[in-house]
Amino acid sequence: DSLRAQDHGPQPLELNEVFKLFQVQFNRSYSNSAEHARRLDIFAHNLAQAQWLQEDMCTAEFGVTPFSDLTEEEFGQLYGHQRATRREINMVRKVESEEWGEP
Amino acid sequence: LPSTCDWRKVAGAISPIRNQENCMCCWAIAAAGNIEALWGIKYHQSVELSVQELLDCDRCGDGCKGGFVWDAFITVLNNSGLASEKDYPFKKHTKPSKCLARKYTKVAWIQDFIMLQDNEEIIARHLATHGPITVTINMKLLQHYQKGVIKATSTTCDPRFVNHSVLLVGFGKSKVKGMREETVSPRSHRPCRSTPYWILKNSWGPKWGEEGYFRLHRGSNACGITKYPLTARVDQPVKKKQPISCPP
Repeated sequence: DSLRAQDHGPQPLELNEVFKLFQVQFNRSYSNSAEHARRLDIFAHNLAQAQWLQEDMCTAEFGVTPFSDLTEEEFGQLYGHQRATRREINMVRKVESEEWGEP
Repeated sequence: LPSTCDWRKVAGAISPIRNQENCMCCWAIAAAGNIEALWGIKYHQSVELSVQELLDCDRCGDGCKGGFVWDAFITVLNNSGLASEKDYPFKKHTKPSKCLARKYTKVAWIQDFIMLQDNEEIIARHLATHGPITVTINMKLLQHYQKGVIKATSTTCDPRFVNHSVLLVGFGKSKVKGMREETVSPRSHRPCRSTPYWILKNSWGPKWGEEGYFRLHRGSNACGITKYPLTARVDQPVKKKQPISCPP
């Protein structure tokens, strides 16, 4: 955790403080210390990701959000609209065929 | 095409920001928001429609496990309209075979729904002349978004993979600094570059993003915004013109 934090974002102590603030702000608690450590690691990764986006894209601001303790996969699974992708593929095919003039 | 458009400025057109919480129903909230907006614009009647009806009566079952905007419109067509949020409130979960569509009075209905072409100019024109449109985007960058205009590339946000439906409510242009502070001498007047953007209504509560809304760059198919632009139609179908026939 410490190495990761040193590599990408705030120092470990700062990171812990930021994470505590996040937990208070968004009312987060974790079942055990292992889960807490895992979420802290994800949080550090996300903070680094947000900082990178911030540097890459000066028109928007990125940072701590209610989703900062979720992995990208978890975020997609919890807040996306995913269902069977097969139906989506059928829809794409229909649109493409219309573009080529077929009804 | 006007340079800016914001349906939030029309009283009663845009309903308050919803919060889907742990229910994966962005598709139903986007569809309900679309019909509410069109109903408000056309009939000057502010309505809040039942998202729960869309979830309970979805032909594919549990609506909190995801879905597509077109399924929501099909449900509205099959049920001949939609009840109000007040009568049939959002419970954030669904139970099998609990469609209560027949129990409540319909307060809005649609004639049909259409998918627009995958062209941002056409989408903007339709938005400006008819009203808000549902779109489905890659939501990857929204995980860390706080405010401003998201200028995504295909690397940072793959436009081919879309997984979140929202309501497009307007567009505009912002003046932003063209270059970074440190690269320019303090005396120079940097030219301001105008950034065109879309205004989108999300379903993660009013505390998220820009009071529940966010902005995406317009003109670059940011996060696949052009992939599924769908909208209901609340107008009466246009009467077919008399066919022209060649005299015998």
